[in-house]
Amino acid sequence: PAKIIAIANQKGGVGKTTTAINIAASVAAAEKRILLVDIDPQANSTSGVGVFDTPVTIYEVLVGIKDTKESIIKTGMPYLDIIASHINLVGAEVELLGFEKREYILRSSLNTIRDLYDYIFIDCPPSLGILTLNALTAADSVLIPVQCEYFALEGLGKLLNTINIVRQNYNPSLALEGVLLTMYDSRLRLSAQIVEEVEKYFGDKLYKTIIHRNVRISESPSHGKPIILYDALSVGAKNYIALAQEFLERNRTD
Amino acid sequence: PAKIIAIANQKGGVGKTTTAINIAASVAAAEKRILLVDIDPQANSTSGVGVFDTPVTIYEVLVGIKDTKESIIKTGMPYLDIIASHINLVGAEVELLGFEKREYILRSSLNTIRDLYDYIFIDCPPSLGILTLNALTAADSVLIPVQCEYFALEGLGKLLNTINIVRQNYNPSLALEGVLLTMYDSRLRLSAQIVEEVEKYFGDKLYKTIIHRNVRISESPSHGKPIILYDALSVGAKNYIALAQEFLERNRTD
Ligand SMILES: Nc1ncnc2c1ncn2[C@@H]1O[C@H](COP(=O)(O)OP(=O)(O)OP(=O)(O)O)[C@@H](O)[C@H]1O
Ligand SMILES: Nc1ncnc2c1ncn2[C@@H]1O[C@H](COP(=O)(O)OP(=O)(O)OP(=O)(O)O)[C@@H](O)[C@H]1O
Ligand SMILES: [Mg+2]
Ligand SMILES: [Mg+2]
Repeated sequence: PAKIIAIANQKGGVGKTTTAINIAASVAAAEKRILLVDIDPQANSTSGVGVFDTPVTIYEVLVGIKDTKESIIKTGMPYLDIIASHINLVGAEVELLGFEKREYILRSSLNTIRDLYDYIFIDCPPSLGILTLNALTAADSVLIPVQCEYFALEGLGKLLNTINIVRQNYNPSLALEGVLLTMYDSRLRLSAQIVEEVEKYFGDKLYKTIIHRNVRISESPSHGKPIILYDALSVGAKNYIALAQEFLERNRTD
Repeated sequence: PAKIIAIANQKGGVGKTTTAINIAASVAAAEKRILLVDIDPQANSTSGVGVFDTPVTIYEVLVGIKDTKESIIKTGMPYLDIIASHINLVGAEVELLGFEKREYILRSSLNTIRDLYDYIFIDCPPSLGILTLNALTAADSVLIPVQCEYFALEGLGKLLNTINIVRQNYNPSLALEGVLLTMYDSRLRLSAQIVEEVEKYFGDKLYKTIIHRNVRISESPSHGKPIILYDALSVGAKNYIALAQEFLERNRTD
């Protein structure tokens, strides 16, 4: 059955969606069967892979109106499927709070389709609310994108705290997949300082691959394509291909 | 009594905190009495102005343990006070849902100190949950930072929708203060495309001042200072001073 990886960080704009789309697409390019689950009401992963027709979304699955299987949508890329999000998921946050075992809803939804995939990546919203809690409870591990900026360091302690709480109360086997540095700009002293700090704190949990700031990455979602389809020769595509290779390397023994 | 402006956008990392800190500091430099209210559990506005000793935060005010006046902290800058945030505000989101008239809690808290200031700016978290709802209900107007990136355009419709809902149900006089373009990079075609789109959509509600991407802006919070104290000659400081001037110009008749 698939390994489930949540891509989470409550700090906004650090590259969660960009990483979810591009690690999913790059690993799919290595012919692994991949499901991308978008649980952010902003639905950026959904539009970022060019999916606009979404008859069934994660909303209907979480509130129990539809089966998980019915929500799976084929993307423009072989080996890459998606469960789309929708803006009405904002309402679900309050609705889910009333459910029994509300932290386990996504976990049980994904268990029914887990055998169809090798890896499932979950794109989380910028908060530590009930949706991210569901992702952390459903996941085997968490990949944490950290932007090479000052504010990005501040929230890491709270995120690790929350991961510990989830491990103790809801999901004992939740592991740290790793920490990924994003939007690195080699011209900036600030970027180098952040890398040093994060290396000290995380050691070998820090991915060796660093994602550089690259305009082709920020252009690709407006074309509804992952970077390796939009511009395979760009620095951004090379970075995410290297990330996919490192990810598969670290998961070889699984 | 003070005019209250919420700085909101559920998209993460678009420059809400950077704008809250720097418009507050630049308007304070014009000797207006300013209160910055940080209601984001990440507490980036709080650390960004160098406030680390926070005996009372917005958390104690919202749950009713402390008076608003007790939470006001002087910053290192004349005319600029802050009500700090704290990471335990994450818990308040669920707590507040149980309160009666839960959308009005911040509004009544701020009413008690409104006469002490000319302007009050509220830095919101990247979500449309109960904390942002409180800010929109307390505010006279909303300033919306929009990053010059594709994903930043996607969420605008939902935000305007939410503002309408708040206006109809909780705060009939809520107006749009304006839309501010942030992290503009003149070398990128993408930036120019976003500016064109936003101009078409918002007309004269779009601030003429555009905030350019400027590394001194992203360095300043690590020194606990607004940009005009960290590097007054930088492009970033000039942009935020121009923004403060335009803001005061637009509010001259108030
Ligand atoms: N390596 C990169 N180079 C250039 N731009 C990037 C890079 N990574 C992400 N971006 C851009 O930065 C912005 C923020 O990234 P993204 O939306 O992926 O972050 P996020 O963490 O998912 O945000 P949110 O917290 O709102 O969910 C987007 O406009 C994206 O296109
Ligand atoms: N004009 C700018 N030039 C360079 N960097 C900037 C600029 N504005 C903001 N930044 C940096 O971009 C990052 C995101 O900005 P900021 O934290 O203010 O956004 P936010 O909308 O408050 O994020 P969140 O959604 O997490 O609250 C920060 O690291 C900040 O220092
Ligand atoms: Mg995202
Ligand atoms: Mg912020």
